[in-house]
Amino acid sequence: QAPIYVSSWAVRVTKGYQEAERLARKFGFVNLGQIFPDDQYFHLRHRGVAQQSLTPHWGHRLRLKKDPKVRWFEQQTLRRRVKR
Amino acid sequence: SLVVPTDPWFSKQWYMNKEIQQDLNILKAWNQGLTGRGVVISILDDGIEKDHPDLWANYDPLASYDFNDYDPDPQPRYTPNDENRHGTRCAGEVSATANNGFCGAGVAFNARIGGVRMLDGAITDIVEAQSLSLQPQHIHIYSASWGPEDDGRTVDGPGLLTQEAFRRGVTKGRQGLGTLFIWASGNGGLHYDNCNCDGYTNSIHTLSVGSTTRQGRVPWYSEACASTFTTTFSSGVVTDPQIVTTDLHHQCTDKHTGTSASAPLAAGMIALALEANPLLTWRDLQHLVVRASRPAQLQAEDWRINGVGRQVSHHYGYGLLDAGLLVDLARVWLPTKPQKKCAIRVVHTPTPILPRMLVPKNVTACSDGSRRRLIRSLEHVQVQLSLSYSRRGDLEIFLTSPMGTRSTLVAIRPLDISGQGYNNWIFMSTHYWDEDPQGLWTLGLENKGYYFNTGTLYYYTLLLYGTAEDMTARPQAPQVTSRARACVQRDTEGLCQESHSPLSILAGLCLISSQQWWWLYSHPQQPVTEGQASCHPPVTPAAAA
Repeated sequence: QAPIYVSSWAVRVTKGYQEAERLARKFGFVNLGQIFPDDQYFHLRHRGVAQQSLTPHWGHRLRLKKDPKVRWFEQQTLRRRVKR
Repeated sequence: SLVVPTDPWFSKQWYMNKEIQQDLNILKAWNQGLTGRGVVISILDDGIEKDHPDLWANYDPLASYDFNDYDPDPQPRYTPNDENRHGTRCAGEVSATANNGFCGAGVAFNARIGGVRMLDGAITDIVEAQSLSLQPQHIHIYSASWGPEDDGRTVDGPGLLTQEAFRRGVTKGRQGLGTLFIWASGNGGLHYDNCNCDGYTNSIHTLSVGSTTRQGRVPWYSEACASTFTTTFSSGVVTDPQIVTTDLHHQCTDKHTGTSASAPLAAGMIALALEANPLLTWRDLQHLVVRASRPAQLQAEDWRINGVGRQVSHHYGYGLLDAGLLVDLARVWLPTKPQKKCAIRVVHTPTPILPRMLVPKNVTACSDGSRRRLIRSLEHVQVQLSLSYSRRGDLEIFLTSPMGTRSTLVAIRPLDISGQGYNNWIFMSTHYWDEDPQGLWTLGLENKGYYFNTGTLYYYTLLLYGTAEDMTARPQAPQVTSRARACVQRDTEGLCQESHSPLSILAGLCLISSQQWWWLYSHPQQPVTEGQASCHPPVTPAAAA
């Protein structure tokens, strides 16, 4: 099954919260905070991106890839999970 | 003079009220005063009805969150057909209040219970990772009764962030002792699914729980696989009784079913063990569960005796979990020595897959260069491989250990017609627990379907986890925990209000506070010393050999 991309990104930045805030402001994301307690992984969401899409957003991919402070990022996809 | 809860539905709780001869033996643990006090469990699911009359008293807001709407309230979303009742049902099995004249009793009826609402919305890697790493210093046990589709054709597991959440949970959670992740093994029996195609149950960091019926039969929904550790009761055919628990709208139910119902029972039993010995690590508990599970009356065609004399099955793991035995063992368990990991690259050039192919590998190395063996007793064994195959579900993969134990890493899955093969997939087996890894390991690949199937094995790495200690030669230890004295003064949450830190060292003994007692923890071989940071040997992450 083809992945369905959503308007959320997981981003790892070196210098924590301030760096994530700067990144969010620069590219128009909303910083939804840390993914793990006290860490460098942040949850960013973009309101101008389709909530569900069959293709990843190439523009944000390019921008995040070019930013030297971004160590890793991943546009989130929907995961099918069932109750047992 | 058994202490029996007075709740009106306790008589319906056939799996723990001694109605059947070999039940979960929970009354034995309760009669030792163990009821989960001081232990915190969180149910990761579709929410929890926190104001339910049988849950509110044990409800813990710190162990709860709503990652679907990003607020602290995990109350389920109510719908006409009550599709979000699952988390509330799982929660009641663990921690429904006892002796309050309502419903039945939870297995750990004095444990604190929280709920994470995360299944009622868009599920992403972030949502799963955040749920599994909520309050890791506060929550001791996470119970999850969900996973990828059990449709017999899916191969899926945790994303990178969720894998990281597991890793952090076991290395840093619970003040370094490691949080417990209890997982339902899967409901895909009707589709001939295999729980080793589910990366959550298949993970070394989760403790995967299967189901059996009241009669000790394999339920129609049950999946067989090598990563299942243990089994508890659940539903069977329509005439079989089901599991009693709390339900939405302040109701009770005796209709909770599937492997979903089994995992929370095991989570509650593990809470009892943690009350008996709060210093158990995540690996100690896996050792204890192996030892506290018995074949009992469980019927299966594949019970085998492994290399250390334990009976093990792909349907049930090591068998029916016994709470009385678990808490007895917990009290005398000496800490497991650090985990070691040994990675052996076996195939790294593309090799055509023959209709029946055996890949032998003699393992002798597994040492740190000083001829000292890193692993004498195995814990988990993994096979990491990439292969292509014309019809994935036709390929059976099995692994035989030097001591002759054969476990099926994946059996045929008739509905899996994918031509994508396995891409860097890791299969796990618990069947070699405590065996000596030295000798000949044989990976087998066999076409059990269409005659003209073809494929290529690109690489195969054998991953051995274990410890340098010979676990089969452990002497029977004296009790390592003892109640030093009762807590005199408690705060509103029931925690001891005394000047000692939760973990302190006193005259070579560790002094630990739980809600009700101060515990003295002694270790005859490794007496602790004043100034030592922890009462437990360091829990080191796996070091590759």
